[in-house]
Amino acid sequence: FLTFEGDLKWDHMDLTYRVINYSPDLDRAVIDDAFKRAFKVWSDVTPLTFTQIYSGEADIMIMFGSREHGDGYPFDGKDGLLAHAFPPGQGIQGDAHFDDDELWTLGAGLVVKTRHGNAGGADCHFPFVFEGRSYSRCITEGRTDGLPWCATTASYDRDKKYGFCPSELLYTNGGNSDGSPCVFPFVFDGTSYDTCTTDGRSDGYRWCATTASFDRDKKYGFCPNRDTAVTGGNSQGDPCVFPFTFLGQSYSACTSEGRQDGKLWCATTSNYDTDKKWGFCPDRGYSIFLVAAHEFGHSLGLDHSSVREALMYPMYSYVQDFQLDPDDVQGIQYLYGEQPRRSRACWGSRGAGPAPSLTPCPRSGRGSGPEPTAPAPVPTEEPQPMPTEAGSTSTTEEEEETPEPTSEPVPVDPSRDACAEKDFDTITEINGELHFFKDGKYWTLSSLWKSGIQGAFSMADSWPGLPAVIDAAFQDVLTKRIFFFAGRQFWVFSGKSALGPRGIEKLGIGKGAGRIAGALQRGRGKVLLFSGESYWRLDVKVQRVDKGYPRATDDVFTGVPLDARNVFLYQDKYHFCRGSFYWRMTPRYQVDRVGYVKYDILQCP
Amino acid sequence: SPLQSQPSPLQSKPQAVVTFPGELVSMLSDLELAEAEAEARTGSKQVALGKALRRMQKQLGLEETGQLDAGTLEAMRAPRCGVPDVGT
Repeated sequence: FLTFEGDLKWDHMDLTYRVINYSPDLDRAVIDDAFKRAFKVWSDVTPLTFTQIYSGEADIMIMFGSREHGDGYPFDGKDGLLAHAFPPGQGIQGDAHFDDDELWTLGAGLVVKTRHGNAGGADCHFPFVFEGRSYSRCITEGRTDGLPWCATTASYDRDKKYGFCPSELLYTNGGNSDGSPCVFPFVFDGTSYDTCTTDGRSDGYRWCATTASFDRDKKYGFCPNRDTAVTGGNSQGDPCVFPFTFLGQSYSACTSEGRQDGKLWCATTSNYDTDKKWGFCPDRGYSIFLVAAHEFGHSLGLDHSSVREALMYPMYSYVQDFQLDPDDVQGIQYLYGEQPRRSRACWGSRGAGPAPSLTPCPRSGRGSGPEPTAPAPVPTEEPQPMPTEAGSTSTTEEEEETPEPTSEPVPVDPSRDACAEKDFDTITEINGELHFFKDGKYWTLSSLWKSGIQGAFSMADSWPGLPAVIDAAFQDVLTKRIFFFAGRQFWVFSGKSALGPRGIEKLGIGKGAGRIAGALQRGRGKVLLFSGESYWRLDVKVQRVDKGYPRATDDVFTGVPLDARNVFLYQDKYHFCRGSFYWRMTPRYQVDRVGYVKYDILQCP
Repeated sequence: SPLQSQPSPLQSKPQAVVTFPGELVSMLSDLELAEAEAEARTGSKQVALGKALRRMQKQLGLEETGQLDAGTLEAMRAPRCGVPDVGT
């Protein structure tokens, strides 16, 4: 994760927000609910609270706009940029803006919430059957007043459940008419209008008068988008007009004719050939909940993350069952600390539904709020092989390549739960199984057998003579011997036979180095040993570090904690642990995941 | 039961491609577009696109090829947040 330069953050925890205006794409209640859930994403893992206010200046002012909307950072029409937000601070700082040239949905297509009728405001059910015909949009059939309606179950014929769809004939948003419907025709600036219009405005929003004369009464409201409203094109927000004529042919549904990209479009007048008015038909749209949760992350002080699964990754992708990534949790807890309440609700809510469904969510907000990591990684060079030190010798025991067979360990204390451990002295992979060492005990986890955590086993039984607390261990991939490190001493085990302890200065590691935090096997015969902010490359065969070392860890392993407690190779990726968390790095030195040791690696419940 | 009719070959008709008003259509290739953008910003054709691409690829967790490869183009075309990844 990244924070903004200077770690900009709010100086109080009880934040307020205000929604200045609403998108015509969604019912106001749906938008309010999405914003509420988006804030809850963050309040669930921090001490922050969010309160909506309806007047005055809030910490976070939220608005919809398009193109240049007053802040000097214009949006770009449909698609592309979706929204932006400013880091914490006074004035425009902290505010979040959403591009209203997008189609805002809950990410999976139009959500048409009904009003009135007999379905209690339920969403339309598309398709639905009316008088034996199937419909996938709101219709005016069966009515004489022109009000669009839909069934809220699969069959109106069977269930008779219905409601009215968004329409300017039913209500308006905002303005100064308390939601009154449009009155058609109305007069504006001496001209008569019988549809909503954008005339007189520079922001593209469609409006109407709510009396017969705007010129006289100055009463107006904004038109809600119909379910057939188009995006883009040259008549944003206008509904499709069916049937329409295109190149002399009549069309009663959206079509991709005339286009090479396959996108569906429609005319917004009855004749494209004469009027040239058109737009794209509704697609899945963008989830206002997901985008808002991301933007509010900025409003709280988080910059973009390079972790693709993180909410703060800059690109949009729809996920149905949203869950905050540990990278996001770490970022926000770095700024504001942990959620103090132990019995907090989980945010594992569905991104696609307006009502949150809280589910148990064991990964939420645990951990100790680690220190920030280094800045975003910059390209580094692959460590180059260096010639080994001349005159290095090998001992006979180091040539041994056949380890003694080891007997299967027997758990000495099955009741001792690895998941109850705060951290581990050492984590390393031995014989394909991850081993977690702590205070004379160890547990194993096999990714192959899916048998879960095994143990606790006694270190003394398996590797007699080792101290109870070891700092690092690794298995030589060639000889299968296991190297253990504790303080400035190390042991080499072949089965249960040990050589050692010997001082790590014998390996060529100077007195300035403290404990060895971990090891990464680098191909055959080479192992990187980490200590402090440096690492050495060990030639395992000659048991001597190569020339040119130590090197600064940050030069190559950029973006991982430099004070990692454990460093190990697992499933061909580098893992650096600190506190409850691990940073996973690809062989190309990109941090591709930050997660919990217990929940993601140990699979603790 | 449904009639078991033989499928008939689709009547292919010439596809008319229309330039829709209000739609931005670029005739430039991806590389030309990127270079034109860089030139417009720097006033110079001597721009190190590869270096900039690597930096962006690293920032976005992509493979660092320094090329306008498929993954990079996909990321560039993806809908995204308008907060800049790198200041200035």
